Order: sequence, then C-alpha cells, then structure tokens
Amino acid sequence: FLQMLLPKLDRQQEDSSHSGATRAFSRKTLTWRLVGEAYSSQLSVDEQRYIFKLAFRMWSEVIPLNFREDLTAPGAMVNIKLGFGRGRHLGCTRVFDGSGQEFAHAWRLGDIHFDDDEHFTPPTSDTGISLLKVAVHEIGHVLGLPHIYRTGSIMHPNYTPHEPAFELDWSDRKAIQKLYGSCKGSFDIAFDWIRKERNQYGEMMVRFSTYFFRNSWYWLYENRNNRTRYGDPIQILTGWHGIPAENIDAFVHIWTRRRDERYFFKGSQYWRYDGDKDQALLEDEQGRSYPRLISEGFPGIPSPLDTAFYDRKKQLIYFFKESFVFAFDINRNQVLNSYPMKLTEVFPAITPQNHPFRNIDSAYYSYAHNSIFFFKGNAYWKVVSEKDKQQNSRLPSNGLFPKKHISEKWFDLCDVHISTLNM
Amino acid sequence: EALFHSRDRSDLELSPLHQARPIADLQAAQRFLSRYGWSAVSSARSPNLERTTEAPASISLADAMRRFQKANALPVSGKLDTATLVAMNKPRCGVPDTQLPSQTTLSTPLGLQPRARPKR
Repeated sequence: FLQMLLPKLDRQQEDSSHSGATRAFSRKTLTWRLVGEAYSSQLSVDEQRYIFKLAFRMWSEVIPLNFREDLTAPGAMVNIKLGFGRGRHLGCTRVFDGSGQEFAHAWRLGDIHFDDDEHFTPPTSDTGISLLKVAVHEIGHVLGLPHIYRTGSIMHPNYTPHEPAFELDWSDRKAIQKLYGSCKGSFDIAFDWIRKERNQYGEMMVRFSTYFFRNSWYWLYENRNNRTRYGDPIQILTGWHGIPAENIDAFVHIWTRRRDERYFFKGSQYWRYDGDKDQALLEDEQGRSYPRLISEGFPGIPSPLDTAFYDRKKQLIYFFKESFVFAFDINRNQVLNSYPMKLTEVFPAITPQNHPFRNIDSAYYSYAHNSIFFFKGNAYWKVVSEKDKQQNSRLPSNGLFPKKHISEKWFDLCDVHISTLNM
Repeated sequence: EALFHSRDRSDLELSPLHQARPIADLQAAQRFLSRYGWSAVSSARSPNLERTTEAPASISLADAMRRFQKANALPVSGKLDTATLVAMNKPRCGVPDTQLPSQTTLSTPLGLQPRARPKR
C-alpha cells in the first residue's frame, strides 16, 4: 500500500508533457480511485465515490479531459488516488493537524488526501466542509493549478462555507484551459429553440435557447453567460422524448404567421416535436402519423441528410446533402425548380478555397447573432447576413466568410466520460 | 470511531485529541508561513512540488507576514495582528500557497507568478 503511494516517477512523468505551461497530464482519459483502505468514516462509501465522480466530471465539463473511475487495475496504474486519513496517514510525509485548519492536500500528478478529522459533508448539506468543493479544489492541484487568491475561485486556499451550489467560474475555466486547451469537436446539429411566453403584462414574449447536439448527448448554451448550462452535457433521452436517442441529422423550425412546426430528421425519417407537451407527436392535426418518411413530407428531398435550416424571410427550407443544396418552398411543398444546386454556387466562398465544399455537419441560424453558420468538424463559416451586406455591399449574397474555430465563439462545449453522462 | 448518534451524523463529535492546534503566537505563525511557502521552507517535502529551493535568508518574517497579509487583503503591517491570526486559522488546503520565486521576481504580484520548475 505504501509502495502504491510513493511517487511513481517513471510512470507518471511518462504521462506529463512539458509544453511550456505547467500542464500535468497529456493523455485524454485519466483514471481515479478512492483507495479501499482509506474510506472516510463519515459518509457512506457510495456517497464518497459519487461526490468524487461529480468532482471529476465538473473539471471535464470545461477541458478536453475525461475521468474514469477504475476499481480493478493495479493501484500503480491508476492516475489519481484519493484517500482519507488522520494525523500521520497513508505513508504521506505531511501529517494532518486534526479538526480545523488543513483539511486536505494533493500531491502533484497523483494523490489526494483528506483529513478525516474534518467534518466533511455531502453537497446537499450546508454545515461542515463540503467534500465536493474540497475535492474539486484538490483535483485542480493534481491537474496543475496553483492556489489562486481571487474571491470566488475554487482554487482559493481557504474554504468558504455556506456558498450555494458552486461552479467553476470564468477565470477558473480560463486558468485550466490555459493548461489543457479548450474543447473542440463536431456537432450533429445546432439550433435555437423558440419559446413563446406571456410576461406579467400578458404580452407575448419570444425567447430562445441554443442547443448543441453531439452523438447521444447535448448542451444548452447560455448565450448571455457565454458558456454551457451548468451540469451539461446530458443525454438526449433525458431531455427530449420520442426522438432518436443519437446522431440526429437535422432540426428545422417552420415558423410563419400561421405555422409553427418543429422537426427532427434522422436517416430517411422525420419527427415532429410538440414543444408544449415536450414530446414527439405520434399524430399531427391532419392525422398524419410520425415518424414519417422524408420523401413523403418533403417530396424531392433525398435522405439521409447532412443537415437543414429554415430561412424565415424566404420561407424556404435549405436541405444539404453532400455537395448539393435543395431549396424547398414550404408553401408549395416542393423543391424550387432551379435546385438542387452546388453548395459552392448558392453559398460562395468570399476567400477562394476557404469553403466547406461538401458534407457539412450542421447549418445553424442563430438568433443571438442574426446569422447563419455552417459547421463542419470544429470549424464554422458564417454566411453573409443582411447587416453585413449593408456594411459592405460588395459582399456576395449568401457568401461565406473564412472559417473560424467553433470553440472560439461557443465556449466549454466539452464531452464528459460516458460513465458520468447521467449525473 | 468518531462518536455520533443521529443517522445523518450531523452531530459528529470530534475527540479533542484530534483538534488542530490554533495558531495563537508568533512562533506558530512563523511555522504557518514556512509551511505554506511564504518564507523559509520546512525540510519536509511539500506536496504539489517535487522539491523546492531553500528560501533566501534575506526573506524576513515581517516580509513573509506582509506578503501573506497582502494576498489576503489584510492591512499590510508585517505584524501578527488579530486579523492575520484569524486568516491563518481558517480551514484551508495543505498545498503551499506560493513557490518561493527567485530573488529577481520577488516584486511580481502574487498568484500571477510563473512556477519555477527545475529543468528535467
């Protein structure tokens, strides 16, 4: 046991990379374990493991690093080991001082020790010392962060009691992203979901939330806070009912004075979603049952699709497949005569060769930016908007600005380990 | 076992033997400043560091006190006053707060200092 905790110079340093910043680990998935002989006597073992699982997940929500609890590998192979002890503990050279003052410490690239003389409590309690908060802090050290003397930082050396549910704030995110970079990746769909609500004066208000879907999970993106919702990503199954559980091709919201229809597309079929009931419709008001074949509902449109978006002004749906675009007139329920056309023709590159050409992942009309964005891989191309055109009339209609990184416009869209997706 | 009677252990009674000794005098304060990297480093290897360099002798206790007070937004007097004692007795993480910079960077603001890593 002692041997397990002695620094594994060869093993761990093999993990670390010296890229100039004080980065600690270079692999994408790290393993952790609450050491069996070092459980706390204050909380149930399941509670302790759940809290550590959540603590690791909170870091992986903001950096491209996953954490997996490993209960079987030999101890020496586990990247991060956590344990509780009192006074002289776990072969550690630093002796704990009993209740009060020092409540935990972390060894770089390795182990985290908690002083079991402290009164550690679960996140739901407002007494004692939150084990979740201390765990997030100590994991921050293991990942390479020093103490940060900033009010509100999780890396402040002193514990601040009675704080409501805490989260990694903007500065802490930037600090850890300086070491590990920001999260990149492609998206299946991105869309704004419109909500119509009446305010206290009975006036109809329109609000929207932005969603990003990837594989079988999704994020709500809070535009006003420039980050994802705390606790995201979560499983599509959890938040949306009756649509496919993963790999959705497109989302289209037909929104006119008389129509308000939302559709999800996957493969050869499409589903209609009822926002009020928060459920995919089995049958619409005309008695049509869902899911329906795309070829039935949108004659002339091929499947599976790459993506699609609805242009409210022109009342056209643009469907994308490979290097072609199909403009579908929702009033005449047919593809415009001049389509399909080449993607490069309908949406020309402003800078030659700086174009997605084919197989875009998602076409997203953002109400926050009043612009259309084409996503492909971890890059986006912004389509010339009316405002752009007013500022520079020489820009081509529907032209594509040179590509940029999605992660530089939408922040912290990070995966978490599949074992923690349901937390 | 630490004694408790209610199911959620909210009435956990810690035995007095396991209470941290409060920091109440200059000597204890000096030990605190040394332990957490504000002045000369104790001989024990500190966590989160492989091995830290010995502090230059010129860092005096008052200096270290002043730096600690400044980082904690306390009146910077260099003296062990009540507010400083309260700050030193707060529950805290055992990882040292600072790595002693080389003499040349002493004046840079705390917390923003680059970490001095010995070359591999």
